[in-house]
Amino acid sequence: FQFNLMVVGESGLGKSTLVNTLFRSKIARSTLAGAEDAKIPKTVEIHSVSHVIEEKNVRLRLTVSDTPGFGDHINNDGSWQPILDHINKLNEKYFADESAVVRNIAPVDSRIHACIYFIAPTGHSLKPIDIEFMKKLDKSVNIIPVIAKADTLTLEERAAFKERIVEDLDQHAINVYPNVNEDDDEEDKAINSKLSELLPFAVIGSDKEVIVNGQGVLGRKTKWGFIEVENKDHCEFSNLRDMLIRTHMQDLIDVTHFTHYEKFRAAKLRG
Amino acid sequence: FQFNLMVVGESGLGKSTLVNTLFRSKIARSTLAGAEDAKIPKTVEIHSVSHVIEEKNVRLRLTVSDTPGFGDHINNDGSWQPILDHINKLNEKYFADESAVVRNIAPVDSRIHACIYFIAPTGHSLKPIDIEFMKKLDKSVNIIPVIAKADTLTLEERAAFKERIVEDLDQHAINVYPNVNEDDDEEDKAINSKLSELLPFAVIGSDKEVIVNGQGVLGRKTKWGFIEVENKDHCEFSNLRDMLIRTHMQDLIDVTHFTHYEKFRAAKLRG
Ligand SMILES: Nc1nc2c(ncn2[C@@H]2O[C@H](COP(=O)(O)OP(=O)(O)O)[C@@H](O)[C@H]2O)c(=O)[nH]1
Ligand SMILES: Nc1nc2c(ncn2[C@@H]2O[C@H](COP(=O)(O)OP(=O)(O)O)[C@@H](O)[C@H]2O)c(=O)[nH]1
Repeated sequence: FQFNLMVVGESGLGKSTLVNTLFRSKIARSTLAGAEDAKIPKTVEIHSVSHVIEEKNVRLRLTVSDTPGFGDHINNDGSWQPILDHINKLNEKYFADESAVVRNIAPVDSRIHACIYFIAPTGHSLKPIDIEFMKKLDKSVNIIPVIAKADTLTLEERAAFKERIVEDLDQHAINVYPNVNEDDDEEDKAINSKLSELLPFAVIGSDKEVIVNGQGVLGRKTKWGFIEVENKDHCEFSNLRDMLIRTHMQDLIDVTHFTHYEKFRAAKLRG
Repeated sequence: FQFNLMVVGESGLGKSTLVNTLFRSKIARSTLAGAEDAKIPKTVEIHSVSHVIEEKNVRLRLTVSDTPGFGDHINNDGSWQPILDHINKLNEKYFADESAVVRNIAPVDSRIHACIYFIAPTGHSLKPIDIEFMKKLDKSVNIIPVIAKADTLTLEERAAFKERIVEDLDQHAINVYPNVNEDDDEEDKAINSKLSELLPFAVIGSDKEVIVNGQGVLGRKTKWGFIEVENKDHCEFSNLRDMLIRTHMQDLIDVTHFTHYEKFRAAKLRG
């Protein structure tokens, strides 16, 4: 079982921490470019790290791709391009493997199944770079926008910010995952509508456990209180995690194959 | 008494809120470009608003200049230029007034006495745009860097972040205010050294008062606790406010006149 995740957003939005929190492991801290002494690359690079992890007795080969340099320069023109190129390079590889003469082996699927886009918690609205990235890539990959470091916002600010983000997404006709598809069955539609109401998920990440009442709780210890990552009153991290790992992982892979890759393949066959 | 403050930093770092908090008034919310529906201007603009406020029985004519557009575009090349041009335009005006034939009236001083530079609380280090701005302007204006929205960071993250910022400032030989001057008297040196140890100030702003034990307290009400802006255990807002308004206002004006303006004037006279 192969699942490929990409995280995109400017440096310092908690991407490597969130990946650690999602997979409850130290995979990201030492390997993603979030490391303290990482220099910002001169161009946007793609760094991928693969791990075998076990979630509920299922062995999962997880690949996480980070995109250091995106949004980090004084001039970020075209910073989306290397990322789209990378996605298409993976599509090319799948296409080549799929078309290979010996077809009894399923190709290794290294295509990006989900791209988590980190929105800075400014409290205002989407930035030009956010809009540009999502407009350029929403027809090529499943984009899941999240509000990064959501503890920066009070609950009222969060609600107002989400409202403006949704307006921006509508205004620019940006497709985000999950899409509520008219041809889904009623149950799926209901689940996805409920999810879309929450979008974008306001997330908080932490790989530090604090002992609260004898229990280890993941969170951030501040001078004015303890922020609990898995507490639904505090943030929507667990909604994101459940969607990615428990309820929607297969759907993310299917939409990637039957919608995004299909579009790529059709264009390739047309020449 | 005229005091002119400039605030610089990307949109959403709490600049208009901080100005409100500093001067305990609603001057910024309705007038600075931090207003909710403000569009990002296509280039960097300078918006100035003047108010007469009373601080401790002293009537102060305060002008606050905001710089909407700075750092907000996909391509921020040269975004420092309009700001430096504005500072020099004010120097030109002072020079013209100073050299005017009728010299018995002191010129209205509209020069920028302090430029508060807002650093995004990424937790990593200064961004290229931060370094470029401060390098380009530190010889022309008093720059006071602050860590914006410091409640985003835990106390450990804040300490580590400050350390890296100070390393970055040293490495790029950036001058920030207050400078510990060798020719200051011992008492001033002691005060300034103590201040420099805290720099950059980690600030939190709020124009909302919450009733705590029957008292109105300025702060941010979150699900996990109440963040108090004027509590020194929470952040260094009051250190910044005291420095700006109580202890160092005259020094900021003096350094502007005798150091920054003097350099401008000397260059002007040399032709
Ligand atoms: N306030 C807040 N800080 C966070 C959160 N997640 C991570 N951080 C901190 O933000 C800093 C940068 O995190 P990192 O994961 O390296 O960000 P990256 O550059 O996007 O990979 C570190 O000091 C983290 O501890 C969060 O949800 N909220
Ligand atoms: N977490 C946090 N949020 C803040 C702080 N100051 C302001 N905000 C919020 O950040 C958002 C943007 O603030 P604003 O002052 O308009 O930022 P500006 O665009 O830099 O002028 C608003 O929702 C504010 O309530 C702060 O110190 N900490």
